Amino acid sequence: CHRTKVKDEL
Amino acid sequence: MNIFRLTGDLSHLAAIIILLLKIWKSRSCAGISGKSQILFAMVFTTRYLDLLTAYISLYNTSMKIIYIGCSYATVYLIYAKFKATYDGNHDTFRVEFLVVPVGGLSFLVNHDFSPLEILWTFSIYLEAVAILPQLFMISKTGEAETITTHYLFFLGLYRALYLINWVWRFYFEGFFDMIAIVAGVVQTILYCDFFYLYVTKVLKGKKLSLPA
Repeated sequence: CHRTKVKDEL
Repeated sequence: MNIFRLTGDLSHLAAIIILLLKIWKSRSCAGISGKSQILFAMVFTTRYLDLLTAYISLYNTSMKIIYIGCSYATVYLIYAKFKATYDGNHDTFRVEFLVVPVGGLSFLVNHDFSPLEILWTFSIYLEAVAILPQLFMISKTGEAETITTHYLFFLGLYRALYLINWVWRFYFEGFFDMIAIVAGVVQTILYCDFFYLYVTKVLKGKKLSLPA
């Protein structure tokens, strides 16, 4: 499952 | 950062400020579910623990601090300062029916079995359903003050805008986060019935009241 390493969303 | 994400964040901020101002100006939290507000405070606390571990941007850090601060201030106003006006008799949703399954699910379905990641997942799942005590309270009393409906509208609008943001990010950045998307869709669906009432009643100048 694809995901970003950094969670930039609130 | 695209326009949908930014307006989503601002809409979320508007909702939080509207609620705080409504309570502060009227010196009353009548019609507001304290349970939903405690759940939102839990959502922000468990999600923004990364304030301590990662720096993303000044915007990101300041918004997180504002969200957390406002949500604790709201809980304080309801349960301490204006406690006498809190309508606990109508705020009877059993929050353990939300928190326990959501806690279990965040252990089972997550991106990574680590404490911070599980807490982040918990906050995403919990946010999806945190408004239920408030909606339950409105369905129980059969009505809501107009200002409360504006609060709910902006809260729902925020999630709807985030959905568009995720479509955008998928097409232009190849980014998607299945946990956030599924929870976001569930959350937005919960607001649909309310959106319908908001458009057909509140925007036409009528008070939101449900048929007995």
